[in-house]
Amino acid sequence: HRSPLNDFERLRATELLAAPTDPLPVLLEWGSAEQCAQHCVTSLTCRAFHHNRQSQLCQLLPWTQHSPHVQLQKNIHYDLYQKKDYLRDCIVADGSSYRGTRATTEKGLRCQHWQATTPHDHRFLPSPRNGLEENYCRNPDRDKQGPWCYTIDPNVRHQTCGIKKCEDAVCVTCNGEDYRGTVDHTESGTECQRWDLQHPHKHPFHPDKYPDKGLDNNYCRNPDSSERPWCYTTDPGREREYCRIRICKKRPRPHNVTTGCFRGKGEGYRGRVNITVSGIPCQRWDTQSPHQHHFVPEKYPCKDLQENYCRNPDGSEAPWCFTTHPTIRIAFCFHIRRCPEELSTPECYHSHGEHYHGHISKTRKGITCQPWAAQAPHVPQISPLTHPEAHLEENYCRNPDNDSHGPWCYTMDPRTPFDYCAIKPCSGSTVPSIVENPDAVTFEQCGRRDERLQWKGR
Amino acid sequence: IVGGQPGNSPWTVSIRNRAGSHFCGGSLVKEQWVISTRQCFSSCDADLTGYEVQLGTLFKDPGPGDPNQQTILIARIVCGPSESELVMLKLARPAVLNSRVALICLPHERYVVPAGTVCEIAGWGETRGTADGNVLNVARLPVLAHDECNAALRGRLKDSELCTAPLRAGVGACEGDYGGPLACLTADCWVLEGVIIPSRVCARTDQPALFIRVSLYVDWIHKVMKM
Repeated sequence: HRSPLNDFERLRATELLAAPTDPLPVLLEWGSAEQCAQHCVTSLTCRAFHHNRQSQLCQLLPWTQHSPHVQLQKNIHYDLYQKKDYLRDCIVADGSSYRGTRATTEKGLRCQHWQATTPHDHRFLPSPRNGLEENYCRNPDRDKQGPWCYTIDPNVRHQTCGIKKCEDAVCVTCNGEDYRGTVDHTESGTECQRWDLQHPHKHPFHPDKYPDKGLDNNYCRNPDSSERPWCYTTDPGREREYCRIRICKKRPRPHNVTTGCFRGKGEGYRGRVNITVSGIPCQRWDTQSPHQHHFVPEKYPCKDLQENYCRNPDGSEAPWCFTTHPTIRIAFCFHIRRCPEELSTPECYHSHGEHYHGHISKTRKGITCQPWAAQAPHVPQISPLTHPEAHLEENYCRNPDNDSHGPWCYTMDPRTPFDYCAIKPCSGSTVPSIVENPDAVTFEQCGRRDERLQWKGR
Repeated sequence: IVGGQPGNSPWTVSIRNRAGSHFCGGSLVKEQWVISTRQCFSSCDADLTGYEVQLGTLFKDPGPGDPNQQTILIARIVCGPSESELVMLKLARPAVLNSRVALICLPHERYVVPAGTVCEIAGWGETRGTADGNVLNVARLPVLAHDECNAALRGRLKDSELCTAPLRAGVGACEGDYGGPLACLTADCWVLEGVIIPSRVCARTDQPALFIRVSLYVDWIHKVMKM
């Protein structure tokens, strides 16, 4: 059940361009990414391959991004797969498969080229199979200390390079939700299943669906706020397992700590609200009744699971808690106020701000305004040509359409066509209060439902 | 919805996170636009990859064969004017309107719902045992006059808020209903007059319930859909 892709790191929408002098890569072959990987693994020269998802063509490459005279380039038609051993800057087991480009010993001595026999003569000569190239650290004799090399110092024949094991190279803070190291085996030594594969284990953690969880290749990750990084295993009999990774000594200071309100998803909320909206007291985090759970305070040291306070240890939409009501397991604490996140300037506007001619040119989120005369990133429907009397100068905030919510502008953020500005209404500004009922209103094409479709019918 | 009963509200949508869990409600105001509340989302430029809305079914978690269920990914979130506590969600593709999926009307700008009008809230949220929490529940609430509500709240009512009167039986929105509609029948059409916002306690019997007054933001809503 091991996929040949397990030996590769995938770079999406990326192409590896070689200098024109290099020999053209091996011809194209047809197949799925896994079939291409199988070809590449069995080829002595292949170190990477392009896979064109549309044409299902693949191009085997004898180089990687660390080879000389090559460069990575965006190309939406290709995914680039490179052998991990050539990319990783850490070793697995004794590092016999290490093919990185480290060329200095742990004491900082430069390595002698394997091709050379001076200053030190030796019998480890390069061959297509043994990976001895240039003067890179290697472990041709399975030395327990890991990759080593002969040194250019006549007095030091050879020395270990001190390359760290992958489980030590990148340590884990808190529960490892932001661990992005390259450990790809579980604590029992089973190899991990790739996150972008659904075999041998089907799972919900598609990398596309969780772009912020770093679900790359088959590396250990923690997308669901478990106690520590884990992965699905390539053993059909064992769905998932934790990985053994060094814990960082230093605990990071929690950022965005708030107490009277919560920001974003409230992962930094450290206030003392401990009751749900429905008035049900929260269950203490250090008890397992009435609801059993795995959010044991000592296992989540960075989440401040104190008492029975609302918290967000798992990246949910908002702070939440287990409730003391036996039939209601969890409740959000949306009733905690959100912290205001808007910028504001000392300037203010009267009425709707239709006569505001100030020089503020930022939205309330701090995004720079697009010049009114510009056509990008947004093609304006309102411009100095269409509204000559509205003083649409530069990229200053204005209210050419008498928007009742004040001065606004097109924004330089391609995703946000327009937004209101960081200007507040002047206090006492005479915005007409709500108009009493206007004359009879009518509606078309909306608000009608088939009253017969009541529940009974269902 | 506490104190309600199963009902049909074809413009009410369920907003679900990447894990497919319902966490808030919304209202379909255009085939590709849903209105909800800012309180349901972590930020105005939240990455909503994998978030979706579910329409066309009365079940909170319908089985695979539900005939009219539509599930559509959310493409974008746009935050409303400050204080509005509103957001608009642009769907990745238009919803298909049918007997189970319909648009709710938007009110006329600054329209005031006459006091006493009986409106309806809907949602898949907490029922506190008063109804089946696995299906869409609806409840009816009478609108309270602005000044009467302001008096009851000792002057804390904002222009951007709309009130309904407390009922002795304890009827109201709760956890999981936030963002859903307060719909009022006007000229034989259901109109989105309010959006449900989190309150400190559900279904209070001693205080009016507050909603975002949509008629104050109709110009912004049209502007977003136009732009």
